[in-house]
Amino acid sequence: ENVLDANRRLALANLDTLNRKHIRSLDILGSIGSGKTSIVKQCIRRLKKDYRIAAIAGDLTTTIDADRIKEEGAPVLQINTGGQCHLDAAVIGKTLKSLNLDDLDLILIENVGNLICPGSFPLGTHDRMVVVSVTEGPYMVVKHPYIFMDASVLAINKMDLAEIMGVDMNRLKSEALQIKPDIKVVFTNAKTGEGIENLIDALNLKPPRHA
Amino acid sequence: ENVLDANRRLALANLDTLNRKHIRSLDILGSIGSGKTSIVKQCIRRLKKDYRIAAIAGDLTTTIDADRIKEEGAPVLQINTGGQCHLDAAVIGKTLKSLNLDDLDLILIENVGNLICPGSFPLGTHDRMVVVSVTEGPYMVVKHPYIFMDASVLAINKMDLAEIMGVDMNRLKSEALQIKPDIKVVFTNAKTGEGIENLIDALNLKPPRHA
Ligand SMILES: Nc1nc2c(ncn2[C@@H]2O[C@H](COP(=O)(O)OP(=O)(O)OP(=O)(O)O)[C@@H](O)[C@H]2O)c(=O)[nH]1
Ligand SMILES: Nc1nc2c(ncn2[C@@H]2O[C@H](COP(=O)(O)OP(=O)(O)OP(=O)(O)O)[C@@H](O)[C@H]2O)c(=O)[nH]1
Ligand SMILES: [Mg+2]
Ligand SMILES: [Mg+2]
Ligand SMILES: [Zn+2]
Ligand SMILES: [Zn+2]
Repeated sequence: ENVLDANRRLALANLDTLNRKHIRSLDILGSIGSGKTSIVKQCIRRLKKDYRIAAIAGDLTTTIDADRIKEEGAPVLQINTGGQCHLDAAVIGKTLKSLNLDDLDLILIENVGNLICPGSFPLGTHDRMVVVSVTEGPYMVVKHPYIFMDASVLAINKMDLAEIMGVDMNRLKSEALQIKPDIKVVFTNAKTGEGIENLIDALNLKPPRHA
Repeated sequence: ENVLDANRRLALANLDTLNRKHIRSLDILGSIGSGKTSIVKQCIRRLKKDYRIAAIAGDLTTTIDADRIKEEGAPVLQINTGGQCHLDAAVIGKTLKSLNLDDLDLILIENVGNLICPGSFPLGTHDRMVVVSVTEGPYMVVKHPYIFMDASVLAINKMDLAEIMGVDMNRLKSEALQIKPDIKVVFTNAKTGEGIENLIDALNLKPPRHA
């Protein structure tokens, strides 16, 4: 069994665990500094009245992201991969064991900052979303098509800087739709929270009573 | 022989080839959209009167970067890795065979946009530099120490956006120096060219008659 097949098998096991415990889960992918942690924080802030949430943050090193997410009052675990450039289903499977799954409704996983490798290693979450930042320039979508193929949602973040960067967000959106016609695309400012309600909607995480 | 050792062996072979042909070489690393292509273009623009330059651009797909670099009038080859998240010494070794090495003084290699994996795969260049962008936020240096360990120069790019991002460039610089005390750090705006002369100096590429 090769590495990718082994990962896929473990990912299915993780998904099964989460389903048996009635827990929704989301894997958040994106390049370095695109806004993943900021988006996780904004989502927890808005969703914690309706969901019991835990977050898992993946980085080569440091607990910076877990510490920041903790500011929102949800339990957070930090995974340090050492050198591995992506989270994988094995490490998530282990990590799920140290969470009290009976007390959770939603798990948000922030993957390592990398727009390439994590795409090949599904974690067993129900959904994957990608965060790109306009500050990366105009080419990041067409240059990295594979990462979108498994994603249900794309957040085009740092919308406040699109003008100064000279980046056309609508063009990025159409390029993503060309790669994956059913992907939902939202524009966000994860610093201020603009667009985050739309993101929560696109993720099908809008709590029932607000519908 | 494991993958990393094989790569190291091929890297040494590349370095030997370049040395026998009296060609300087530079591997440019950095996350997606940090400014690598813009820096390559700025360097070619200033150095082409003094060096016969060729560039090699690495991406998963598209010829966007090679096309942009060609605008500077230097020969450029594009490597498409398909899915591999880093260039390696083997593909560079092959690529060097399709260049007329007798007619070159300097080869600039733009690695795939990724602040992690390329660090483990030296290409056999004389030097490696890293480009980070202030738009990635304040944590990218401390979170990715390994990529700096082999680098002689760090360009902290998009300096024009440091204020709006609230990122302290001097702090990033000191964090890099903590990881690698002899790294040279420059602040650049690769769009306008600000700081590029300092970068060329730091790379020891300043042509003799300007000294
Ligand atoms: N102007 C602006 N800044 C933002 C926005 N979103 C995030 N930032 C800033 O961008 C930087 C990086 O944001 P993070 O949320 O840490 O990004 P990340 O993807 O988690 O980064 P890594 O996990 O380190 O790869 C921080 O300084 C944020 O405050 C945005 O929409 N607009
Ligand atoms: N404001 C500003 N924009 C910059 C600067 N340097 C590059 N850019 C812009 O940032 C975007 C990305 O620049 P590139 O040079 O393509 O970055 P890259 O690292 O080659 O990107 P990839 O190869 O796709 O990973 C482009 O829109 C550039 O015009 C800078 O110093 N300031
Ligand atoms: Mg983060
Ligand atoms: Mg480029
Ligand atoms: Zn990888
Ligand atoms: Zn890799």
